[in-house]
Amino acid sequence: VIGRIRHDEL
Amino acid sequence: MNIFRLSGDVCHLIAIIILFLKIWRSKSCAGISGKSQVLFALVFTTRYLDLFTSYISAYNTVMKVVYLLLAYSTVGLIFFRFRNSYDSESDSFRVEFLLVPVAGLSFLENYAFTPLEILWTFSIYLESVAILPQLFMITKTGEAESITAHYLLFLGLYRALYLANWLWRFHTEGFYDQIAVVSGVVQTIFYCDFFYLYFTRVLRGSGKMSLP
Repeated sequence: VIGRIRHDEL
Repeated sequence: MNIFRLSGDVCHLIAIIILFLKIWRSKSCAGISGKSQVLFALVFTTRYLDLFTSYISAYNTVMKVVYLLLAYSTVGLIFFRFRNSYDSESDSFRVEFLLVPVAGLSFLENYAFTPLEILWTFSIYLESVAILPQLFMITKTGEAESITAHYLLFLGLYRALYLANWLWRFHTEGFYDQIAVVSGVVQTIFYCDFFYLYFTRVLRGSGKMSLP
């Protein structure tokens, strides 16, 4: 999943 | 969420709490780089702006708020409450040498050219180098108190566990956040030399970590 990533990490 | 990610977050939290309590209890921030702490506060601020735009989970929201509160409290202790103990002479790292390239790079290499994404990318790049003023200070003064060393150890563990988390996520979900992974690897490399010193000196020695 390269590209726009949902930032679900801290 | 996996065990590496969760323990990474917990180690990060422990590191921040260790530092806060050390300063709070000793009423002194001697040996602590105020510049690194300001950079970390800036990292959290620019990364967690999505608190207002996207909801991930209660865990995510609570941790972000806790990190932010602790980061600003620590900065407050260093520059206001216990500012007399702040060793600005030794904390002489030129942060503009970090901020300018990091800001430039976040404009060039990001997932989307939008304000929030650029700030998120900025925070990721900045985090990877934010500890340098602290490491520079230890090199300059030649030693770190064991508690400062424990702080750095937990920060380093957090990094190492996040690398494991990314390997796990790539393996199980095919998830691969290129910007985070590359910066994360760079950041972890900065801790390697410190890990070596920690295990050879703090654990075997008398408490203080002195550099050769």
